[in-house]
Formats: sequence, structure tokens, C-alpha cells
Amino acid sequence: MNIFRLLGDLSHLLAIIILLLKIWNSRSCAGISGRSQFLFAIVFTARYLDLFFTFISLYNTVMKIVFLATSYGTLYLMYIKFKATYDSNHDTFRIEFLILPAIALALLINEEFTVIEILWTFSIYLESVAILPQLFMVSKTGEAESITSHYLFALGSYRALYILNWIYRWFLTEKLNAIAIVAGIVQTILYCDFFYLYLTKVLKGKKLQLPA
Amino acid sequence: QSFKVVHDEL
Repeated sequence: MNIFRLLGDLSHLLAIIILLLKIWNSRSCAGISGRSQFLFAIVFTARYLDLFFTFISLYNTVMKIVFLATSYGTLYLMYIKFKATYDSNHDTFRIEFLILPAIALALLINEEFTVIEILWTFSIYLESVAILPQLFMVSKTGEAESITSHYLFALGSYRALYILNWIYRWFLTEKLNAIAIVAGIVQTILYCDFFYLYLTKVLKGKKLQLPA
Repeated sequence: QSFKVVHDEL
């Protein structure tokens, strides 16, 4: 464990908590893409199956349980409890165009052709594009609440911090996973235009307006 | 023995 990975995991946890609090306190999931949240739940489910038979550390196990519980909790809030506030008209990104290529790629490019490793690789590929429905929705609605942009900033920062963690581990000549690194770079690049808008607008108190 | 790939990151 190093400071970059710890900050990355905490940033990820912060993003999930910001989202849960936003939905719970405002009793609304307006502006939030349920499809992205659905993809995140798939990512965690496919990646954390080793929860039951590989013990890395207490931290690792606890965080996996927290991420699984909060992602399904978010789905519950969005699709059941506050279903009436879910903006399905703007949440229309075709997620099958993300899931199917991720499955195909995981079958073609992986470290080990076993079920658990293929699922892990699938979750890595899917996570790198899972935010697209949310970014698409923000561009379609043309704007996002500031709380949603804080959520996106924390979520985008998590994988950016993981890149620093991989650089740090590279200097320590630790074993790295090229698949996770390439996917992590792609994932972070997808946030770049949002990061620019967030740093130049939201932090100056303006609303986040994405060019439609 | 094929060394099992272990992913220690979240």
C-alpha cells in the first residue's frame, strides 16, 4: 500500500458517499445516470468475487464489501426508492455497446484464461468506460448540479491517483498489471475535458455547463 | 505450477 493508492481508494469512497448523500438528502436522483451506476455494480460484482476465497488484508476485504454494498444501495435508491425522480429520458446511452466489447476484449486479452481472471479483466475494461453514460447525460442535459460535479471530480481523481500509484510501484520494481494500467489511463483520459471545466468553472462558483 | 495471478488492488 502507498499514499497514492490510499488517497485513490479514499477518493473513490468519497465519490460514492457524495452520490449517496446527494440522492438521500435531496430525495432525488435527477441528473444522475442510473446506467453508469448499473455498470459500476457489474464492475464491482465481477471484480470482487475473490472476496470469498482470497484474503489480501482486512482493509482490502472491508473496502470490497463497502463498495459492493454502496453500489447496490445506490441502485436501490435510483431504481426503487426514488424511481419517480430518475430522468430516464436523458439517460439513454446504449450500455450494450460497452458491455459486449468489454466481454470480447476480456476473452482475447487477459493474464490467465480462467473464469476468475476473465471476470476480473472484464471488470477492468468495463470500469474504464462505465462513466460514459453519466458524461453523455451531463452533455445532453447541458449542465450538472455542483454536487454531481464534485462526485465526478472525486471519481475521476481516484483512477488518476492509481496511475501515480502504478508509477510509484514501478520505481519499487513491483509486479504491475499492464491491462489495469492501460485501462486506467483510458478511464482517466475520458475525464479530462470534465476536469478542465471543473477546475476552470465549478471551483469559481459557476455552474458546470458542458457543450451539448 | 502456474503462479495464480493475485490482484492486491481494489
